[in-house]
Amino acid sequence: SDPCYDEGGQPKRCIPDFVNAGFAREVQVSSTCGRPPNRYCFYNEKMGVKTKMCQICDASDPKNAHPATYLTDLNNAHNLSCWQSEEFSNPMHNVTLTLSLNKKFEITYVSLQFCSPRPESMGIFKSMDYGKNWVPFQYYSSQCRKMYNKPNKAIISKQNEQEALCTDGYTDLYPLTGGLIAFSTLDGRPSAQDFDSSPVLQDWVTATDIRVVFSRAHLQRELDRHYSGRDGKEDEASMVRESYHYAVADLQVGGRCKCNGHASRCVKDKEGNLICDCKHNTAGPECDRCKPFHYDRPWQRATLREANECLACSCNLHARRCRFNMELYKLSGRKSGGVCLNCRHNTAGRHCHYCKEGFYRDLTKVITHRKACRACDCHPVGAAGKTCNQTTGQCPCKDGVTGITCNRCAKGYQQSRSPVAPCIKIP
Amino acid sequence: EVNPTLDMTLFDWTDYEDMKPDI
Repeated sequence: SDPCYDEGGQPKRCIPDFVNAGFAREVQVSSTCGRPPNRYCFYNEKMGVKTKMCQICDASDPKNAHPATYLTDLNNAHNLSCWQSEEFSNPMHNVTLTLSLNKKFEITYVSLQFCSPRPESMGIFKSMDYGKNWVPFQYYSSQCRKMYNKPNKAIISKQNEQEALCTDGYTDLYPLTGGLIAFSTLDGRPSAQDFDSSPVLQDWVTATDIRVVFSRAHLQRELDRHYSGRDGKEDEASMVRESYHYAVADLQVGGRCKCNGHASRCVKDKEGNLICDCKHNTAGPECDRCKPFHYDRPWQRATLREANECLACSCNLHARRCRFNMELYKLSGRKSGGVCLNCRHNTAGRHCHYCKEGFYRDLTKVITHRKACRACDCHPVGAAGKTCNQTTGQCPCKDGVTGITCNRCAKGYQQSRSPVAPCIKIP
Repeated sequence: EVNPTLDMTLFDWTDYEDMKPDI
């Protein structure tokens, strides 16, 4: 059975399965360790025992490499594979992860599982135009105002529910490894209760790309202080030694392929691009328009109550194209707004429902018949015009002329030599 | 009795050349 239609064949809203849209996708990272091989250190705490360990990152050695592919591979909680950045000495050094989905998705959450301590400040951004423009999705910082010029944990109202907010949650230094950051796109947004009728939030959750920017690391001193038990006075030597890196085990982007309620799955087209398998007479990568000749009413997103399928124009099989006219649609009580274009078979009118000038309706044939309109064939001399009666085919005859096509003199008349008065009364 | 159809060749087109159809 097709999820886009009910048992009776009536259209109903359908949506693709919820997926981790990031899984197995390539992530563009601004920095990866191991080329050339470098040494890095990290703190670990197991069974209450704190240790500082140092290892080598070597991109050419699979055992010691931490490539970006580890961000979106199968996530095994017992054997984390972590992407890791290069070492940097400035905690304000930016590191960026960019995940291209190559298709519009409706994002439910973005989550990261860290192998290093979580950043002190970071931002999640989205693009809706395949990476041309970026807008902030969410900020995390213990200094929201200073870092992002945003208040900490602002109240979400209908006025700002489509804006990125900032929180100091998830920014704690601990846990040193395995820390999570999870951003739920609709969490706390007032209109989320009625997502179907909120174009603002539908727009808010839509993205083609996700970018994560780590903006500031926790100071090394804080860690060293905690583990060494020193009194907090920094000496220059320790500041020189400071070295930072970020490491992430898993970047997840949970959501659904965006199909506006008109498809239950996404498939790859001939070029390998992901597109919606559109139903309800819709078309486009996101089923975001009506397919040709189905413009009898404007395109609309499907809702739980109404599938809003696109309807074919009514052209009585005499036209292949039509356009939508909002004025006519409103005048019809929002039922029909299609206007047929290039009516063929000598038909005319908005629905190709009558015969064009010079033709009349042959009532022995149904209007959908290709010969439903016959030529008037009015006589060039006997008829007063070329247009005949639409239903009878009777041409307008000159005085004394008769016949459907006005090709004969009436009773009591005879043909003259004048083409202006072809029939004259018999004296 | 029905009159025959108009015979186009019987018309005098001298003054009505612009009206004359292709016969």
